[in-house]
Amino acid sequence: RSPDAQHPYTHINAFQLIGMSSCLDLSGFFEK
Amino acid sequence: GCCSHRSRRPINRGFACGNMSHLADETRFTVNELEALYELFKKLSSSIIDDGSIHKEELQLALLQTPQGENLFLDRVFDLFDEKKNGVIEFDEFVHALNVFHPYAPIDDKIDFAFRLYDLRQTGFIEREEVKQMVIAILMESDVKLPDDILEEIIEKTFADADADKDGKINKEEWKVFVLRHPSLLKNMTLPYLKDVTTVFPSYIFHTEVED
Repeated sequence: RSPDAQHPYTHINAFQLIGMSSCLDLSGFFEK
Repeated sequence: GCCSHRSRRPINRGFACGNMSHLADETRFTVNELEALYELFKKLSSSIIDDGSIHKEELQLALLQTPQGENLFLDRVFDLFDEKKNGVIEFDEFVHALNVFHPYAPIDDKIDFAFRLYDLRQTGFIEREEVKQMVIAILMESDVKLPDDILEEIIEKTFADADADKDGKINKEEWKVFVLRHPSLLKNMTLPYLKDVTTVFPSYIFHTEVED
């Protein structure tokens, strides 16, 4: 894999991805 | 306190006044705020079965807009809220957990809660396999397909950053250092709504009236 063909996700931290789960966003309690 | 309130309707609170002031003593919430949170709790706990407790399906309905399906993260959130491990979330458990999400709650409590959330098997470590399992779960939840080598690369880099002693698992101390370096990872651990929950749930006003 050449550097300019890097996947956009490779710079993402695993926990950044995990934190995107709707279940981990409790502000859902306060919204309709 | 809530005991000075009088309601024109028959009193049907499922939570006694004494318990409210006890909860206020052990959390950041005032009795008024707890009453507002009780409105939220009633809404959540009656969405499927109106029995005064939040069932897993009700938590799922609130967070995912559907009561069906399996979700790893939902299971973890539910387990952490369900302190008594009796399969439902009661009001005091709901308040204890939300207390951690208060904007003024100590950062250490937030760090600890997030650690327990991600320590799927409760071994005291966030293991590589667990991180992989969670990444796969979020990719499924968001319908994103990622080639295996990219997935491995993400996990590799994350562990290179977080696993200071290179033993293949993240202990609590490493976790703390890691999230303090990447504070955005704790973003979900703070709910700004909790700072003025009485305005978010103004229905409180209709339920309680101060005596003349």
